[in-house]
Amino acid sequence: ALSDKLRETFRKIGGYGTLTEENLQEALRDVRLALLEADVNFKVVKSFVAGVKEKALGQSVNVRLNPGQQFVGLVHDELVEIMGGQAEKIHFASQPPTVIMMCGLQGSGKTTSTGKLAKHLLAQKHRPLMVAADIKRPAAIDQLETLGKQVGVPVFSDRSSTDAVDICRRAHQLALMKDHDVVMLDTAGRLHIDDEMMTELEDVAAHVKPHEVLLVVDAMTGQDAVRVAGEFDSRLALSGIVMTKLDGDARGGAALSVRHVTGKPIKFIGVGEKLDALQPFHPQRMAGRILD
Amino acid sequence: FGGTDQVDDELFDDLEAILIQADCGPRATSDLVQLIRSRAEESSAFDPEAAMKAIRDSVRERLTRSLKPMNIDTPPAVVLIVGVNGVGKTTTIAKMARLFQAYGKRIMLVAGDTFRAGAIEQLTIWSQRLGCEIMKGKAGGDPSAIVFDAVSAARARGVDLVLVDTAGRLQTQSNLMDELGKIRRVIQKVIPEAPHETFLILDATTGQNALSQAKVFNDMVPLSGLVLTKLDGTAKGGVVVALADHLELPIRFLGVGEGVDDLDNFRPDEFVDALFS
Ligand SMILES: Nc1nc2c(ncn2[C@@H]2O[C@H](COP(=O)(O)OP(=O)(O)OP(=O)(O)O)[C@@H](O)[C@H]2O)c(=O)[nH]1
Ligand SMILES: Nc1nc2c(ncn2[C@@H]2O[C@H](COP(=O)(O)OP(=O)(O)OP(=O)(O)O)[C@@H](O)[C@H]2O)c(=O)[nH]1
Ligand SMILES: [Mg+2]
Ligand SMILES: [Mg+2]
Repeated sequence: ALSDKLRETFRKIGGYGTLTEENLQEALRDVRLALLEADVNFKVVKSFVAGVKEKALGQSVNVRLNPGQQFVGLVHDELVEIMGGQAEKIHFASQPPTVIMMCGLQGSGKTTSTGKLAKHLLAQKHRPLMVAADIKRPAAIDQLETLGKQVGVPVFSDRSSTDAVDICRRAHQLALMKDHDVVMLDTAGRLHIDDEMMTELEDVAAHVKPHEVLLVVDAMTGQDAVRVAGEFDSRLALSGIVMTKLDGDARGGAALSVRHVTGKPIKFIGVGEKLDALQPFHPQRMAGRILD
Repeated sequence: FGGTDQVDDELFDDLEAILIQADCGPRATSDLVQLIRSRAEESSAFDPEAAMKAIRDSVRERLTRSLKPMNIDTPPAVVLIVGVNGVGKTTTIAKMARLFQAYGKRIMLVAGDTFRAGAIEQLTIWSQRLGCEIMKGKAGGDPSAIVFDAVSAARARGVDLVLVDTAGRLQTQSNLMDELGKIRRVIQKVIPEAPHETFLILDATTGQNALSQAKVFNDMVPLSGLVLTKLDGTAKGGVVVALADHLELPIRFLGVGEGVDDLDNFRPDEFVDALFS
């Protein structure tokens, strides 16, 4: 773990009164290596380490802590602060329905997260409607309808339609008529570099004006997270991130990368395949996981 | 690349940036940079072009040292497809079915994912599009039972190639890894030499966790190959360079899209070119 490595590094350089350029050099290398192994993006690591160095230099060593502990604490706090300090929730529209658009790369966990979020909203006394806007993937509608039955939330779908924008628009109108206060659009997975598919998403957003645009990101995503999140954010103006599959042992460095490049908060995390496996995001826990 | 005209720190930094951002990971990257550092020390004639060639050759060697022909010629050849959630197992099976159909092979698909919503329906649609047979059961059923019946039927019916789809599972879920072990044992019960191939499907967007995926899956069901998917995106899949140091696994196919024809054979030179592009 990084904290052990840093303790060893500082033990080697001895107990100095102040953290200086020299005695920090190796410690900063340890941090850099740990973050790269945790899949934080190369450029984000550069910027993060520079920030840590600036904060650490000249900091006099607290006599109650050894320098290693103090430094670890500094790195940890810096990470937590960047990740957003505290958990953020869904921002509901003042005038219902609140429209939530789920988007992201293929296989990231959008459909499953839609089901989980619907279940969560139902428990909070909302009346959600899930929309099967993925008309491409084989059995995508079956998948969402099955989830709908499992959580007791209705699903709007149209098996004869090949127009995702139209499906979303009609679902929105139906929600108004049937008094659903939340509409959740499960969209098809797509590449950030697929202009046609990204334009489709922009068209959906233009027609139904979502209050939340959530990018669903797989926790095991590597360096590419920056490019993907940057592109989705610049084309859609994301309102938040959902990071999935955190029940595994992926370190989740993509969380720092995505936050760094978009500035948007991670609102929820997926911690399993079952529909109750959704938790609010805790920056402290994520920082601990990335640094571990 | 880098536009530097000598082998110096700027070149090493440029190379490091390329390799790390391709997901090769810090260790494999430092090994490769160290390689050209020592070459540069040995000879002053070692210029950036030679450095690039040395790196490319080293990467290419790692990716090709385990290449050997696939063992799928004795019918019914059984190929077990495994991997974590959402990487493209089911879609890759459809693509492989199409590929081998073109060689005149009679294919059977096995719906071994009985857990996930819509999983059986998804593979069924592919079997209908392909016009090939599929063995499936009810959702929630025991995958080992389906697989046992499927392999038995395949042998009886003279099927050439059996492609076994399994549910996505994280390598940290020990009960699900045990389930995979059981699926493999059940296949062996019917055909002792099977599964003839076991492919780990890896998503090219995955970072260093792929190393842990490969190790743990391999411990449970000895892997015979890799398929790297979603290379039509911007991720390079460089983690396979790091993986080559731990597990000698040939990369068999590359997934380059969502359509049934979007499967390429692994071509080492092209892959290395793409890594550095
Ligand atoms: N272990 C685990 N699995 C998850 C989690 N979230 C989703 N999954 C699984 O990941 C796989 C992909 O999930 P989907 O919801 O189909 O992903 P998607 O983004 O809708 O996929 P496309 O529509 O094809 O782009 C499925 O096997 C899910 O069960 C999670 O938090 N933990
Ligand atoms: N762009 C692209 N998408 C792909 C590729 N391979 C698969 N996909 C997409 O990735 C998503 C997940 O594919 P699946 O085949 O369902 O993945 P899986 O591993 O079977 O998923 P689970 O069974 O839920 O674990 C789908 O939207 C596929 O269309 C590929 O090579 N490129
Ligand atoms: Mg989906
Ligand atoms: Mg599948």
